[in-house]
Amino acid sequence: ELLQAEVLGKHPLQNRWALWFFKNDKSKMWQANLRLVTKFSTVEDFWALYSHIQLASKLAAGCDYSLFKDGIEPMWEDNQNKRGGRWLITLARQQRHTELDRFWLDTLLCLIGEMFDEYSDEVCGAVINIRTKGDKIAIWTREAENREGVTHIGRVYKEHLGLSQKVAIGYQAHADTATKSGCLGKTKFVL
Amino acid sequence: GKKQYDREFLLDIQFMPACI
Repeated sequence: ELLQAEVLGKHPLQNRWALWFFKNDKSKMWQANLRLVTKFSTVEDFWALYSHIQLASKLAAGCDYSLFKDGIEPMWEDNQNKRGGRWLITLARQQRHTELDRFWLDTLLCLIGEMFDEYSDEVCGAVINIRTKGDKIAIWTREAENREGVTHIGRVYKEHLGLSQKVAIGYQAHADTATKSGCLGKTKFVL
Repeated sequence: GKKQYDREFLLDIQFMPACI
């Protein structure tokens, strides 16, 4: 695959990535609404895909995009996700039209560019949720107890998004989010 | 040996023919 990419003059990525799309059809089970769109493993194929899909800010409420390493499904229950967690960015409603698409694109670039250095292997993927009450973007990592790795990823992510020091982001373990009551999630780390 | 790309490089090639 690497040779093929190079022969074609494309830039190979460290990982093959899978883009998923979720549309909330209440007449179906949750998993039936989650669809694999396609997979890619070069920079050029990423851009070809990105330029062909709808911007996140134009999706209907209840939709999600997810980008995960090949072999990892975008759900807590996946073996590679279940001990992990996520750095969560919650946006105000007005940010959908000003910053959402930029934040999501920067998130995707962090992933495919392996911008978390030696901790890039800890990254599983990223999810964007389009919701009426406020959109959310999250980077998912594989091991919530890996403080060093999780905080490095959070620090680099926050820097790449250009969030000011006054804006706090929190990391939640999936195990805690799955058992939470109401809308209060337990935050393991804050930056 | 890890394949890393920075943001500027990735954005620079967004509209190259092979990407469209």
